Amino acid sequence: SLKNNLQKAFKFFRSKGRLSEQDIKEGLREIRVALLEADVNYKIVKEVIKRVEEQARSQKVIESLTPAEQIITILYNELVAILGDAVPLNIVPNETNLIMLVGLQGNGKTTTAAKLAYFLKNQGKKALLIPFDFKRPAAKEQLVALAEKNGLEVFRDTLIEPVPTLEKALSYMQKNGIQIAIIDTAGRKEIDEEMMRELSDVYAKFKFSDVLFVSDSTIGQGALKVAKGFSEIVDLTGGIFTKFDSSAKGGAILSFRYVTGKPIKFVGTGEKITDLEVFYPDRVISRIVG
Amino acid sequence: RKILKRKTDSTIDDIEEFLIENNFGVEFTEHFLEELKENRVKDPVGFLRKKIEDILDSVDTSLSLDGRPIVFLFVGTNGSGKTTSIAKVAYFFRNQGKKVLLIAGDTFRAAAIEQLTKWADKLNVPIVKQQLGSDPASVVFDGLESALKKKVDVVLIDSAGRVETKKNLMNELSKLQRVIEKKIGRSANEVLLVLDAYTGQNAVEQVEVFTQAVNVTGIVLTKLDGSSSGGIIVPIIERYKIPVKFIGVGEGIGDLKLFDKEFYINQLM
Ligand SMILES: Nc1nc2c(ncn2[C@@H]2O[C@H](COP(=O)(O)OP(=O)(O)OP(=O)(O)O)[C@@H](O)[C@H]2O)c(=O)[nH]1
Ligand SMILES: Nc1nc2c(ncn2[C@@H]2O[C@H](COP(=O)(O)OP(=O)(O)OP(=O)(O)O)[C@@H](O)[C@H]2O)c(=O)[nH]1
Ligand SMILES: [Mg+2]
Ligand SMILES: [Mg+2]
Repeated sequence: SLKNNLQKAFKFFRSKGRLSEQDIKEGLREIRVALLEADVNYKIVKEVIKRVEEQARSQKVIESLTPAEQIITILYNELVAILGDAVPLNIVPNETNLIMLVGLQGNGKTTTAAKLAYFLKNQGKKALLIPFDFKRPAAKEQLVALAEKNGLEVFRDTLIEPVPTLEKALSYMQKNGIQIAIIDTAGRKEIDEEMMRELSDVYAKFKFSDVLFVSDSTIGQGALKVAKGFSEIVDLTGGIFTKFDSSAKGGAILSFRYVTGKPIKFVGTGEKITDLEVFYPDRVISRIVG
Repeated sequence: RKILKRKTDSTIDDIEEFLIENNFGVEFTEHFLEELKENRVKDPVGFLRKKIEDILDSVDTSLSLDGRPIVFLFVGTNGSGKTTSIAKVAYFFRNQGKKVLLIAGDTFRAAAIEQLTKWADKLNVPIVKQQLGSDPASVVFDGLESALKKKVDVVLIDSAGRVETKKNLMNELSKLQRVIEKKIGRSANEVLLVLDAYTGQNAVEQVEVFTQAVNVTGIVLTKLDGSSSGGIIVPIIERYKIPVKFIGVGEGIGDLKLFDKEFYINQLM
């Protein structure tokens, strides 16, 4: 496991006292394996190891009495630097705030939309859920069911076209004094030109306070390409990583952040409406690196 | 995704990058690179292709179709494509003239029953369901009872998505398997683990835990139409000897293939 691999690396470093070139190489190899097994992308691991190695080779580390601690700290700082801090939703009071959720099929958008509405409700902010998946069987029913079960407002009068639906929802919001809406889009592949065109079409016609990439934490090396693909079609404002309650290490989170530069705002930790947590980089790093 | 150049154009680093980026994992990759060295391989790409072919050939991908009704149970993690795969498999069997019955075994997730019902209506096949929150074992029992009465040819059972870390949900699956065996007097023809092709190393843990809960006989590898090659199944097949029986290549009813070795390797390499 990742934790075992990194503990191996740290044990190795600590047992060495002063570090030789060979020691550094060997320890970094263990770290590299650990990151790859945590699903961090190959190219990113290469970059991180390179940076750690450069700093580890500095005189102050080699001559240090606690080189192991130094290297561990260097690695930790590199990961923290990549991940960045949690960033809140871009909600501006007295304005219309549209939050759009996008991502691959089955990654947790509909469930997360409901969780976000619930999260905002607990902050005293009312959010309208807008079913925006016109393709998947019973997609609208799923969001309506989640809304009804949890006392959330959902826009029921949906047509079957994205742009007219959103226009109608906006006028509904105006009439009813609702300032926040969460748009649950259909799952789509970043390589599906038609579906990505539908997305960019909607993105171009309305103003969004947040466009959040929702991704399963269990995704592997492909996370890099998927995140890049979505970020090239719409200007993402952040990511939400679901299924943090699985045993996946979540290296995809690092890949997302690295390739898009966008912050991670939340993690999904289960199927209940309350299973949404604000992103804490420390928690993610300790999960990735044990 | 990473594509390999033929024969001598690919260096060891290219091979390593290819294997890692296609989710073969560190263990498989390091072992393979060792093999390349030990065998002083001149055509590493050809050697890799042969190794993958051998692994895929080492398992029997044919479907178990004995007995009536043929019973398939679909299990897997959340959002992997179980419900959609059931619709596709129903279409597959219906087109062979078989009488198919669906069992809405996901009694937990919002609108799960509605989703499968819509597929049943599209396919014009019967579906057995109870209300949300009912015991899945009870729906499975009732469904099989109905299937036996109606002398249906194929029964496809949906189950709720679940993560491998939830022991109680794994126990629930074991119970479903027992209910099936008790009702039809034998084990299900297939217990299919539905696996998303984008999944990384967690797929190994999914297989590890699901196979402890139920007797997984095959894998449905979904979303292979996406940008992921599903390379993770190669180390999984090598280690667990569980065959991939179906491949999902889209969201439509016809987007299903019986596992095809050539198709799989060509989209991978
Ligand atoms: N264990 C767990 N399951 C989750 C989490 N988030 C969502 N799910 C489950 O994942 C499955 C897929 O969730 P959906 O919300 O339907 O995913 P989606 O992205 O809307 O799917 P499409 O609309 O088909 O693209 C459901 O079974 C959810 O209950 C999470 O954080 N943990
Ligand atoms: N592109 C593509 N999408 C797929 C494929 N199989 C399933 N999907 C999509 O993946 C999403 C999830 O599919 P479901 O069938 O609801 O998955 P599930 O495993 O039943 O989900 P839960 O019951 O919530 O655990 C849907 O949007 C499907 O259309 C596939 O082979 N290719
Ligand atoms: Mg959805
Ligand atoms: Mg389902």
